[in-house]
Amino acid sequence: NLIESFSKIVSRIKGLVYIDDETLREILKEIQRALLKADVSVEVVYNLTKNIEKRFKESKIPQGVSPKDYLLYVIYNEMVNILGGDTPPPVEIAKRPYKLMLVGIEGCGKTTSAAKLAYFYTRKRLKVGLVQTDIHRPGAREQLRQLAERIGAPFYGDPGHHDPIKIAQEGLEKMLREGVDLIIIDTAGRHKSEQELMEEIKRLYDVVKPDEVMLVIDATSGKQAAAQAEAFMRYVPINSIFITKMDSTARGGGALMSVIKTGARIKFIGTGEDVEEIEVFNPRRFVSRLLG
Amino acid sequence: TKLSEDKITKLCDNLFIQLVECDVAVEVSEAIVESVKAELANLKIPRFGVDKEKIVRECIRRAILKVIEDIPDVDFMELVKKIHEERSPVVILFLGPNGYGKTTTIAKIGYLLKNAGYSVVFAAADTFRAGAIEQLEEHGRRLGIKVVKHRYGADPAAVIHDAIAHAESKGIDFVLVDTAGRMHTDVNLMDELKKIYRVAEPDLSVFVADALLGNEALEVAKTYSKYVNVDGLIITKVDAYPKGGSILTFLVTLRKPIYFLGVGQRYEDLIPFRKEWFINQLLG
Ligand SMILES: Nc1nc2c(ncn2[C@@H]2O[C@H](COP(=O)(O)OP(=O)(O)OP(=O)(O)O)[C@@H](O)[C@H]2O)c(=O)[nH]1
Ligand SMILES: Nc1nc2c(ncn2[C@@H]2O[C@H](COP(=O)(O)OP(=O)(O)OP(=O)(O)O)[C@@H](O)[C@H]2O)c(=O)[nH]1
Ligand SMILES: [Mg+2]
Ligand SMILES: [Mg+2]
Repeated sequence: NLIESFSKIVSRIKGLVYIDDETLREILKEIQRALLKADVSVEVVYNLTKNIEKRFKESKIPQGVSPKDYLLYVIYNEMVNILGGDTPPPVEIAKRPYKLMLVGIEGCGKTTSAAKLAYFYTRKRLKVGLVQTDIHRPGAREQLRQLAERIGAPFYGDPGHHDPIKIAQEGLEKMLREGVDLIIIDTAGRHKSEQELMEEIKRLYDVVKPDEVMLVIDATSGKQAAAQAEAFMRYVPINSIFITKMDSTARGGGALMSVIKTGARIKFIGTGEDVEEIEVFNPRRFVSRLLG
Repeated sequence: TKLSEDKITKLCDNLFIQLVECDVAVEVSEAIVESVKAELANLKIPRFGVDKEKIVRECIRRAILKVIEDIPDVDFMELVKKIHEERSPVVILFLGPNGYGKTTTIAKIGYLLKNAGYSVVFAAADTFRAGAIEQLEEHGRRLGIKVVKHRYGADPAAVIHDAIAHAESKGIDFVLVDTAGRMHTDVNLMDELKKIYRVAEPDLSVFVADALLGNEALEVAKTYSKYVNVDGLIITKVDAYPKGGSILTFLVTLRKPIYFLGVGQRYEDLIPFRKEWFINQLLG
């Protein structure tokens, strides 16, 4: 893969110059540092640079390009491919009604992103409903209700019983009666050491049977993003990813690692606090930002 | 006998990886490793009858603690007690980026202060985010703490001013101020924070961040400290990531005490921060 894309590029370019071992090692050190600062895991960084070093010892690179830029370009292409390549992620809602469930760690931006998704798909002429199953966090129901009102989307939240499963079932019934095309189900934040909450999300999944489970990841989180993603996968399938807080200066290595762990595609990013601050994911832009 | 250069390089490389793997920012990890290197270079190990590995590990541990030795482990309750002896109400401002646990932490501190016999009022100065006022109000209801609030869109500084006035007239000991989360990259919001700080004149300015942060912790710390004075920190969600290296990033970059670690979502889930405990935790 890394090797193939490299040899493809080489065969297309005329004129080559040597990179000596010393130069290569220096460049790889620089690249390693850049990737580590981007929150890419140590294991991935070292494997990546090991592969490159082995492959490029005494090899040739195209003339007129600095060795560093050339190696970065190879890595850039490899990462873009990991993130889905040049084809934009599939964000069309294929079937109606469609149930989309959001999961993720506390405070990563699920509730805000639920509203953003409702805004996005409402603009695509879908009727979108929002369901709040979070009964743990004070004001969670009110938060999503206010956002739903802002967008003009139908909303269902806890009417007083304290069972997320019941709320989800009643919410789905209501949304289906109202002929909603897309039902977005918000859930309480949780992390892998909160055993009962992880079991709760599995029970919720089994009852709701969502068409898609979207993992919401905070771009500012580091390597825990991947560890938590892996843990979520033991309880529910992870079909897609939404990366929030991309208006920070975080380079997103944690999110990249989560993609590698889950095999899920990043579909959207959040670029601010307002419901309109949502963008369809663009791998090329993401990787150039990651590589600094 | 002293350690060989080769051995020192190997130890430092391993330490660097260990720190980075726990999400200590790269630049901070590099600085720490430089300090450790200097200590290791001076380390003299007896030739016989000792556990060499243990001696080296202890040297590394002490070297890291040395980097942060000028930052005190603060007893928060002692600190606020002293401030309260000088003036009342004591105004504590909580600030930080989005979603890291400010509002929940304010509730925890309110719980702590009430249990210690103080009277508390909350200032709902997050007048922006959906549900922010209701969230704090619910905490107030559960804890029996009054919440001073205006409407959404109101000037946060006005809410704070009212809360302080209320506390003064009613003889309330503490005003805990909740502010909206804000991204350090948003200049308008950071300027607003500067204004809020100036109006509130807090006795304590507490920065709240979570343990999950990666290298971004460095940027957040540098930018926030440019806009407002930070007296101390509370790092949350340590239960999700006990080895959270961002803790070390914040200590080394801001050089301010960490008052507490948030270790869960209940009011009692707050533990005093101890440097030694954390470094031992980090080094495993
Ligand atoms: N700047 C910025 N803030 C964001 C973004 N997405 C969410 N936020 C903010 O992050 C904070 C947390 O968002 P929530 O939607 O409450 O997060 P959550 O995952 O639902 O939190 P829990 O339900 O408690 O787990 C809020 O202040 C949001 O406004 C984003 O893309 N950029
Ligand atoms: N596991 C765990 N969750 C926490 C901790 N502290 C806060 N949380 C959770 O993190 C989420 C966000 O907390 P908030 O208090 O709303 O965060 P905030 O900083 O006020 O958020 P904004 O006002 O939107 O910027 C909530 O679900 C809290 O329950 C902690 O120490 N451990
Ligand atoms: Mg939420
Ligand atoms: Mg808040």
